[in-house]
Amino acid sequence: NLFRIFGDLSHLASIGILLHTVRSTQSIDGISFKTQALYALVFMTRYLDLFTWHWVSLYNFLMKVFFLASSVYIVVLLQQFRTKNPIAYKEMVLQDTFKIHFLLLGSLVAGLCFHHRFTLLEILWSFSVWLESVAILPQLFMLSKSGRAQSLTVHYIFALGLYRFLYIFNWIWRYVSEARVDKIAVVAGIVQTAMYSDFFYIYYKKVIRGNAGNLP
Amino acid sequence: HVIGPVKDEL
Repeated sequence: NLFRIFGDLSHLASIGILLHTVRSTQSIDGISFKTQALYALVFMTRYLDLFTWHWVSLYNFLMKVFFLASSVYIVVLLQQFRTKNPIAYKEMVLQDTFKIHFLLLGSLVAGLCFHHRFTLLEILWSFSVWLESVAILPQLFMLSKSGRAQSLTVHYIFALGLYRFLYIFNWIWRYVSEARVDKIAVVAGIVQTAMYSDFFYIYYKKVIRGNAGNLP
Repeated sequence: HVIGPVKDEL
């Protein structure tokens, strides 16, 4: 359905915006390394079914490979700034102070409590879904602390939030047309969209209405 | 309605 396709495209766009801006401006100002590392972990633990020969479709396969590869690539790209631009890297590390072990531990507990079957793959899948729902927090925390945002981070977070927002409509669509619903994905998806709601409001005020407001 | 995994999503 259209919600899902546009959701996936929005997700692709967010990665494209991030990669393009970092590569063309050679700047990592305002980007949270922790959030990017969490996303790499999310895809690594979710797409393990690539190795179980569980075939869904060519689209599904290519997207999984792309998300996996691009998330790892972004982490490597950010790490390169450690030697390429130590001052910018150090500044990022100093601002990127969110305690992610709470997110990791919380997602692990949620994965152990809510899963479809008690197998390693299913628990890791559930862990990845919960972790994705909170992985943006270090980035939002960094944004709120610095009080300024590069157009990069603003558009990046907007595209990422839009992706999750569209997925909610996708689930409503599927519930109606296919009579299928994945409770874990839906609850985590709503949590994730809620994380962005404050940001969306700021984005609306700042970007759409053109006011220079404060950040979330 | 079927409540269960929808694993064809990303």
